[in-house]
Order: sequence, then C-alpha cells, then structure tokens
Amino acid sequence: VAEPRNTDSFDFSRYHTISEIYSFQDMLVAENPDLVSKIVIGQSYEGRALNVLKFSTGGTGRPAIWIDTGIHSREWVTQASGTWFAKKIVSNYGRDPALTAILNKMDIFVEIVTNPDGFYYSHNSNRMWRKTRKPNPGSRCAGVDPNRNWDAGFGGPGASSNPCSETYRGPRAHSESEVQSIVNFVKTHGNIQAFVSIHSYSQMLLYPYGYTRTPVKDQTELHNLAKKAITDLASLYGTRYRYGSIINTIYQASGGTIDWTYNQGIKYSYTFELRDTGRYGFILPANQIIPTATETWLALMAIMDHASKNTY
Amino acid sequence: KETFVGHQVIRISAKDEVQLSLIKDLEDMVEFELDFWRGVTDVETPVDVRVPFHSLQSFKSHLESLNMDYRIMIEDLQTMLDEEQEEMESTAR
Repeated sequence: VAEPRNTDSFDFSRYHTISEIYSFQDMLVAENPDLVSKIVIGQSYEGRALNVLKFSTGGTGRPAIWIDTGIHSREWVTQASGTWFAKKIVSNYGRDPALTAILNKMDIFVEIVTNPDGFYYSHNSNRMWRKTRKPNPGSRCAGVDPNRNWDAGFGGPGASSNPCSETYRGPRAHSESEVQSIVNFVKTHGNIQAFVSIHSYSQMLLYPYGYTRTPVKDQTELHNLAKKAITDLASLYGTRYRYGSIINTIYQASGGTIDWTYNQGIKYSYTFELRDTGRYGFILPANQIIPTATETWLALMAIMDHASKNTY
Repeated sequence: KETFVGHQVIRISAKDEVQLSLIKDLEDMVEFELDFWRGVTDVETPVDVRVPFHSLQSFKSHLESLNMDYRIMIEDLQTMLDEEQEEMESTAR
C-alpha cells in the first residue's frame, strides 16, 4: 500500500484504518509544528493512545473549542470527516479570515478516533461494532456505549443496564477510560467554551438535554445558533437537517456526552448526526465523505465563529 | 470476522403514536436480536433496524401482524460491506 508521504497526498475520499489515521496525525504535526501539536489524553482499554490534535497560535489558557468524532466506532463517516477537518484547519489558517480570527483568539482540539478499540474492531472483526471493547464481568457481551457513560442523568431512562445492549451505560459513570480521559482533559483545561461531538446518521444538530425535558438555560441562543448552522450546511448541497434538544428531537438518552459538558459550564455543546438520510445508513459510500465533511464544516464554522465572538 | 450475509436493514414507518410505541416495544424483544440503526423518535421519522437472517421471516410476520408499514432499506448487508471493503483495498492499492 502506497503510504502517503505527506498530508497533501492523503486520500480523504476513502475510509482509512486506525493506523493510517494515526500516521496522518503525526504527519500533520510534523508539517505544521507552529500550529499543530498532539496530546495523548489517555489510553483505551486495550492500550491504544487517545490522540487529540491541538491547533493553537500561541498564548496560554486560551478559551478553546473541542471537536470529537468516532465515539461510536461504526460511524465511519465521522472519523473520516474529523480527518478532513484537521487538514482544513491547517489549510485555512492564514487564508480564511473567519478561521484565522478564531485561531488568533481560541485553541481548537480535535479527537478523531475517540473510540479506538471499537474502531479497530469494526475494521477487523465486526463492522457493526458501536461500543467500547472492555469485557463486562459476568456477561458474554463486551463493551459499553460511550455516549451513555457520562455523569449526566447517568442510569436514567434512555440507556440500558444490559451489557448485551447497544446502549449499555456501563457499571458506573465514567467507567470507560475513553470517557474518563476526556473528562479529565476538560476539567484540567477549564476553559473549553464549545464542545461538538459528532455522530452519524440521520442528519440532525442537537443540543442538551437528553436526560430531562427541562430546557437548558441557554436554549434560545443554542436553538438560534443551531438554525444558523444547519442553514449554512444546507447552502452547499441542500442537505436537510433537523435541529433541537436531544430529548425533543430524537429520544430520551441518559449519560450523554454533551449533557455532561453543558453541565460543566460549556455553553456551546452540540451533537451532530451526519448523513445518511436512509439509503446506506452507517455504510455511507466513500464518495460521500468529502461532500459530507465539506457541508458539515460550514455548520462547524458557524458554531465556532459564534463562540469566538461570544466568549464568556 | 463477523459476516452479515442475509441480514437486512428494515425501515419501519409508524402510522401513529400507538404504532410508535409498538415499535419501541420491539427494542425489548431480544429473540429477534435486532440492531437499531435509528431508534424511535417521532411518527414522522422512520426507524431503521438491522435484522439478522434467522429472524427475518418471523420479524416481518410480526410487523405485518401489527399492520406496520415497512420497506427494505438494505437488501443484503454483507454485499454492501464487501463493496466497501473492496473499495478500501482498491483505492489503497
């Protein structure tokens, strides 16, 4: 296999293995030492590094934006989009005034392979795998749904206590190292102002809460910003998104990522559900990776731009 | 490596709230070994579920007994996965 010698020759229009993505990350850092660095925030259950790319133009303790993809491992278009986003940030800095302004004021953190064990397993053993890979004592079924494992309404309705369920919440909140590592990073950093966790599929942009019907105190602002973001997204190919709070738009889900981040004080907490509309589901053809990433980038820019102009 | 020969992804459309809650009940019917790709949200939003080959017939009969509208979104999952794998390997080469 012809390994790309640099990130310019990396083929963003196809799906990649975990080792190809990790190599991409190292190349991007090596090519842009003044802008990009790699932070290992922890290890997965099977010992894989949890890599976060940091995009920073300097300063210390700057307000920051977090983007993660692939927390559900089978949602391959998300890791592929995260890879494309990372390259886009580097390509656009200094060229695109809006992104340059954001990076001159804020740092951006991108975790592309948020569930590496599950991702490796989805490539080599079970393409349908969604959860982590840690065994569950007393059960024949492994894995915890990392989007039900957060300390936000943990254990409430909208997650399962059955280890064989796809939405198994885990034995306790933050039991999964993939989750605990982000928790530690967010708490240590202390100044993350926007948190975007990217899933697929069903074309939705969601904000908290998922575990309760109580509206968040910033509901109006989050709702209006979501509307602006999906409008920008649709401007490219007309891809239609629904938007709203998790519980009102899809279903009750407890222990969810952005409910926890919002409760940590991160106002701009969003979850994307990228393409598909219902032809391919998780098996989205690779020729849709770049269109999906490109349209999503417009929505991400709307959120990041707003966050950078409304730091708190 | 797990294969999914004969698995189908079924798209179910609820006519009303009653049917929506019947679809919700399917989540607890472990004998079908269903994998919900898109869970129950509201009547306007169809539900996508992967059904293993061995459950297909009984699952479809169950849906028909409930007078549920459904269509086959993916005819044979393994065929799609083979195409995806082939594409990954060919573009890598």
